[in-house]
Amino acid sequence: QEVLEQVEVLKANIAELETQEKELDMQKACLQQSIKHLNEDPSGCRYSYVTHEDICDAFGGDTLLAVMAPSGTQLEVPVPEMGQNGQKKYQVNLRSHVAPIQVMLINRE
Amino acid sequence: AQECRELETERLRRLERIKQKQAQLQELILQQIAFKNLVQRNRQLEEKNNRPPPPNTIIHLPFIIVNTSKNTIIDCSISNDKFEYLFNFDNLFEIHDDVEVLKRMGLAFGLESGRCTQEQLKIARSFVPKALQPYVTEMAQGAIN
Amino acid sequence: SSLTPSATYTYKFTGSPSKELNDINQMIRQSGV
Repeated sequence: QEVLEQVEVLKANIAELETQEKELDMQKACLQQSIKHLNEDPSGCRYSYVTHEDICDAFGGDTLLAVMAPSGTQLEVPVPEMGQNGQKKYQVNLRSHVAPIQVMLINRE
Repeated sequence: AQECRELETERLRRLERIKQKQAQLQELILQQIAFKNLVQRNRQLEEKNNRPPPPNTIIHLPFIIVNTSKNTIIDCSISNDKFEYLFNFDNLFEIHDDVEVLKRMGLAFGLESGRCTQEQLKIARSFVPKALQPYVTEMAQGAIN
Repeated sequence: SSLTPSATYTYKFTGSPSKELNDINQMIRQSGV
């Protein structure tokens, strides 16, 4: 009898979770659409920039590379391997099929 | 008892999926708030200065940032048509997208870490649809994971 | 081009979620340890 009651409780619980999940899916879709509109809106596009100073302030004294690339551009990072000189090699490969990639070196100095 | 075990597994699977979707939704909310805050900031600054900033001092979204120590040596190879780049670093680096940069600039009002003043919370709530405002309040109270 | 696919982390502009960049950063950090 106890197990039967437990089964009923679980079924009710799962039904609630299903409703909750559907609502989350709807909210996510709505928000993704809203962000898409913001990105496509001409006045939004005009003001959607950051300054070099904004970026430098966000990353302390690091050397920074800002990469502007078309949608679909592939960024590949191989797992670092030991080089012949005993030092690890860290690589980033950028590959676009649509338009040129722009890279800017931003350095406070 | 078998059915009970299967239902329990199903329940846990759904709970995990809901947790992931809530995190994704919170991330989208932060993205929208940060973006709208950025647009507002830039619009106000341009109105104050009566001109836009010089084009060579700004970077338009979307972008990503690769950051590394200022002592790192970077070797860069570029194809003639600029469709391909290869960077070799002799040290560690990190990669962040524009949303992360906006968060670091404080444009998400610290909601990602549960640090947000009442005044900032009021503004942040106005940047999202009414149905999602309770999520913003939860984040401000530190409920975000 | 000599690397096998499993030895490379990939991210697509305006396609992949931020989490994939976090995974790359974690992998780089761990490799430096």
